[in-house]
Amino acid sequence: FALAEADTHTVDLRSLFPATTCSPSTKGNKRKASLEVVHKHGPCSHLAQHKATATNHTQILEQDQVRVNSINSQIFKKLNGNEDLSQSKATTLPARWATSQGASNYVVTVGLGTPNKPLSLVFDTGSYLTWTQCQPCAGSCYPQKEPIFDPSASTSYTNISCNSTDCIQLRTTTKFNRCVADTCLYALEYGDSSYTIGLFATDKLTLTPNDVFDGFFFGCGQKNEGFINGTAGILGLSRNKFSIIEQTIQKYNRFFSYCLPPTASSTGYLSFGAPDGASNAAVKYTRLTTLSLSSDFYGIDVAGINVNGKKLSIPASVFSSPGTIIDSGTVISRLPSTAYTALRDAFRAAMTSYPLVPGPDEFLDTCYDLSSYPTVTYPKIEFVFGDGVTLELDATGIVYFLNGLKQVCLAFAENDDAND
Amino acid sequence: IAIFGNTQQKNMEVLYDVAGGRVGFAPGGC
Repeated sequence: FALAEADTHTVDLRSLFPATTCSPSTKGNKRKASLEVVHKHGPCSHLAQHKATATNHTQILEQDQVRVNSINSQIFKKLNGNEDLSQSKATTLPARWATSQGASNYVVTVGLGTPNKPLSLVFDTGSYLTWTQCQPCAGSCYPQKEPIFDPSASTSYTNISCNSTDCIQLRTTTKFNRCVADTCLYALEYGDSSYTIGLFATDKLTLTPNDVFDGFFFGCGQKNEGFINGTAGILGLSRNKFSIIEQTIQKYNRFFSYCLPPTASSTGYLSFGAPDGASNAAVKYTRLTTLSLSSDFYGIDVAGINVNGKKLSIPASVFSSPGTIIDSGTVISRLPSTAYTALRDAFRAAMTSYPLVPGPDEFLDTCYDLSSYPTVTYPKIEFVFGDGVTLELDATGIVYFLNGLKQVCLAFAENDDAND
Repeated sequence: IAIFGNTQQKNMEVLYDVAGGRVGFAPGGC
């Protein structure tokens, strides 16, 4: 679809729209522990009853902002030592924004228990604890596609003792210090007041028939409030001890990869373990960093941005303090004000031949009506890292189709005032 | 904080070598 010139993409934008039927990708290493990734709202997803919301971009973007607020509050509360900040801010958010996890659009299916039961989980590099709704839903459960996991039907399910080191460590991490009798409880609250509370437990996790993990720690949710999506929970991929990455360290040595499909009508994959055989020469590696304010997230050392092959005038310090993370659950990249303004201005300068139209609000403020153009040429965007590695974004990663071709927007947003 | 979101990660393989302290990107990965 792209006739790439040196510094631009020339694209028939209609080719980037999702089709009405699913076209599974044939790529990906099928020999590895590989799970198929689908877009929650696309035709490849079996979450059929939720497809009706596929074009509700307003809700998707609002949920995305809630997630970003949640990430920032997790980090900011560590900065000022105010552990109650996220909770106090959460009360100001409208309930219709639903869950911060709702913005995480990519879903995989795993098996849990003995016999194993399939569960569709949002995979999330910004969460550490895997959780799923559990029978008997002592508090409440929201509707989900698959049957809700029933621990009493699993012969390998075990509750974690309150006095175990694992429970103590979880309680320390989550600041939730409760048990019922001798059973450890977990609680996770997100930035919009959605929450899950339940039993901290272990059971057998099945990724593929050859990738089965006994005694996998997870949250068995008995009260799950504020979630509106049809998935069964979260697959936590962040850097905490209880994430799937740490729990499978002996087999995969903390190596995982994913590919998010270019459109919602194709599929991607989530794989665990290093690639087999010769290394892929096309892979560009850059340094994985840790934020000084939070070790849970995956940090990257962004130093600059190129547009149209030209380096934007942005001080590297803009990206380094408090830092930059890579997140599978945030939809639209967020940039500090200085960086966003430089990027937006350069993009607009390259797009003067197309009619600029109003965006939905200040969130996406650079949108074009491209409905009368068979092809569109827009600038390439590259991220430059501190170690000199340059990453060129795919053509699909630059624009966001807010309203078909009538509102095609630059898919970046400016961070709120850091002091707000 | 700046966030590199999932729209910008589309259609590329993203590899997390956490033990090796590096993250990789391969274009056209899907």
